[in-house]
Amino acid sequence: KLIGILDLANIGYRNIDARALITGFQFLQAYYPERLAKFYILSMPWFFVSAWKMISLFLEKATLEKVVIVSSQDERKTFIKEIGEETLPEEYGGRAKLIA
Amino acid sequence: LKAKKIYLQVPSKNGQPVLIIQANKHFP
Repeated sequence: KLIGILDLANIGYRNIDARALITGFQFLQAYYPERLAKFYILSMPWFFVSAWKMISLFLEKATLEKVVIVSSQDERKTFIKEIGEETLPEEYGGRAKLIA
Repeated sequence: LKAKKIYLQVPSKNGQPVLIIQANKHFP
C-alpha cells in the first residue's frame, strides 16, 4: 500500500479539470483497489473546494475514507506524525530531502 | 497525470512508500 500526497499549492483556477480527476480516481479505485493507504491533499485553494465536492460524488466510500484534506494546524501535526519526520520532505514539515 | 513533479519517498514510518504529486499549471 502506498501513501499519496497531493500538493495543490501551485494549482491555478484554469487548471482544474474535474472530469480528468474523476476518471483518474475511478481508474485507480477500479483497477488498483486496496493499493492506497491514505491520500493527503495539501494547500487546497478555495476555488478547488467546490470542484472537490463534485469529484467526491463519483468516488467510492472506501476511497473517500482514505482522503484527508489537511487544512488546520492539528491536521498538519497528525499528517507529519503519520508519515514520519524522517520521510517527509522539509517543505512539508519533515527532515527529508525531496529527491525525485 | 501531467504534474510538475512526482516524487517517491521510500519508506514512510510504517514502511509504506510515499508518492508526492506537486500540481502546477499542467495539472491534471
